[in-house]
Amino acid sequence: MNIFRLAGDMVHLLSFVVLVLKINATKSCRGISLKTQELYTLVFVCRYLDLFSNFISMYNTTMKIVFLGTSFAILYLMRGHKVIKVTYDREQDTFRYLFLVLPCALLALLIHNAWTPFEVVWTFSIYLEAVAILPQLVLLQRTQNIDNLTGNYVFLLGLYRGLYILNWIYRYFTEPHYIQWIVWISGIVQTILYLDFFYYYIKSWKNNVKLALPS
Amino acid sequence: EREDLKKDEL
Repeated sequence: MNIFRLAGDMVHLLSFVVLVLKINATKSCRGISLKTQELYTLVFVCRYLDLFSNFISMYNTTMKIVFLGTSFAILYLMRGHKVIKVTYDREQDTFRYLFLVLPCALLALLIHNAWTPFEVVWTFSIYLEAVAILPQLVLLQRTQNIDNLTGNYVFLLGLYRGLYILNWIYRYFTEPHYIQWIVWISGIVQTILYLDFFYYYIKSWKNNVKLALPS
Repeated sequence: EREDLKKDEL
């Protein structure tokens, strides 16, 4: 495992920590899209179907369990926690799941590496992850006074995918036959979706003003 | 071998 991959995973993990911290410390999930969180949970469930059948390393298994566990914990906080669930911006978080899930499912049925249920579901999770941030980005644009932790959370999620691209470049040059078109193109699309956010995030950080996205 | 390689990322 190279340094970019490890850094990517750690940043991804940190994004979960920041999100749970924000929700728990403020007892509020204001500005967080439940739709994006549900889509991420679906992504992890679909991708880690091989959790018990395909052992790669202790590291991989542990991280998969942590990602799954944290995703479900966040869903519980946002949907089931008495105090926190009333802070959810239900009226603002209006993105339709089907606009994302359906095209990704169709694409996975059409473009995949092997015609097996496991492979198609895995490919679906790759496509869905690329676009799962969209409800969150739309909600951010609608939210006035984005708090720092929410901004940092989205930044870390984008950074994670950016680091994975460096990891793929590194692997392409160091590992023979390492070519992963589906993963690479999806990962690049996923990272591009963050570029606009990055621009405003870095600008607000440099000017030392509160993050606000133009609507 | 490549099947395993493909699934070693999170």
